[in-house]
Amino acid sequence: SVETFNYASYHTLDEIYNFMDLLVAANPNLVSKIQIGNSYEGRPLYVLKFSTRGTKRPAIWIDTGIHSREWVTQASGVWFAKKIVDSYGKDPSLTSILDNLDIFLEIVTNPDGFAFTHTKNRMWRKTRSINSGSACIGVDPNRNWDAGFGGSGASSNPCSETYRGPYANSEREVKAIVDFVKSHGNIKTFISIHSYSQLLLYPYGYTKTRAPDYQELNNIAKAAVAALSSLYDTQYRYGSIITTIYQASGGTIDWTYNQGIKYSFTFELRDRGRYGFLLPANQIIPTAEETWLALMAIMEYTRDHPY
Amino acid sequence: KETFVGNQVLRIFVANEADVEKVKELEELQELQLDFWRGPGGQDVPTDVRVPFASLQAVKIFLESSGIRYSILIDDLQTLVDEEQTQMIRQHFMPQ
Repeated sequence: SVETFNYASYHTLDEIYNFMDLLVAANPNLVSKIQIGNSYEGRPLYVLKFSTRGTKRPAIWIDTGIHSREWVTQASGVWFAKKIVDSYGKDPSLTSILDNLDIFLEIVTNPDGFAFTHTKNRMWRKTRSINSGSACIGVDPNRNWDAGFGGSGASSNPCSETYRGPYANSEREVKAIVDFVKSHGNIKTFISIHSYSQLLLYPYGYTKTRAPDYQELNNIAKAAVAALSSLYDTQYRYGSIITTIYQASGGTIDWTYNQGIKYSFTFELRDRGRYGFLLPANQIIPTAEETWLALMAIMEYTRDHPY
Repeated sequence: KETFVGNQVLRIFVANEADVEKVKELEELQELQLDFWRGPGGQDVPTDVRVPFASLQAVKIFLESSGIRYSILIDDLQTLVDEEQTQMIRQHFMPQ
């Protein structure tokens, strides 16, 4: 059950998908599961929808696990899902957020890659699509979006870990989100979660040009990082992608921002400098807990500053 | 199942733009089969790179001869992967 599920352990894709079903069954009036497409290898792409009303409302999108080897992100996504159902009706702030906005949560954004990390190659990052004319498999789904696609900070070599793909949205896992975001049309906040550099980033990654909402995004990030650090004193940096970490074209939140989703952020969760993608399982819950505080700060801002 | 025996993860600290360019050169050398976990970026964020055992000497010599500072973030990646696997199995057989 969702009560006995071990949130302090890493889980396989099947276990996470079973967890989603359990969560929906236990909270039918709050949570539903939507399939937004299929992966390259035919696995369903599921999104959990947290909503207190039937009508379409402004929404917050959160995704984890687009880079499959970043296991702490999928594990945190599971924890967030449980936290939302536990908090609704008890935590006044989360309750008021859900009374005004829907939350969409895609826990395993790259299921083919995630399954591959459990069976064949723990360090797999990309999708599992076959590249025509190359023996190398997969595309970096965080270089495959239609925002500066093909520019600096992405590779044209299919054997590279940052291979951008043959064209924007070539990856089904990316296209499914693009289609969903466009068809929904009222997503106000988009948060894409990665690991492990302890950063909270906002657009842009493909250009040094400042985002028009730079100052506001910077203020939100500052507040969110302060909330995060208040729990375990984990030190985060924040800023635009290109100035804070490195140039990256074709990135997720550059596309969402250009699509009109003003509150577009991407996280790099904790590592503390020792483990990279192999963060020990005993750090899953502390990571999720501190990240939740930052997520709440961003979601509260969204609720209080509609546009 | 791919193993990572003898693979190390190096943390590279660049001091200037010339160092960044050198690390980018390294990234272009496909025969080394390097897996850049992070970067190469700017001076504020270190670059982390997984180096297969067969490429370790070449990479370390390249960095040292270029005067670029680095440290070993993960000494043997497979050991950590094994620990993770053991922990997952143990968790599955323990009462919650």
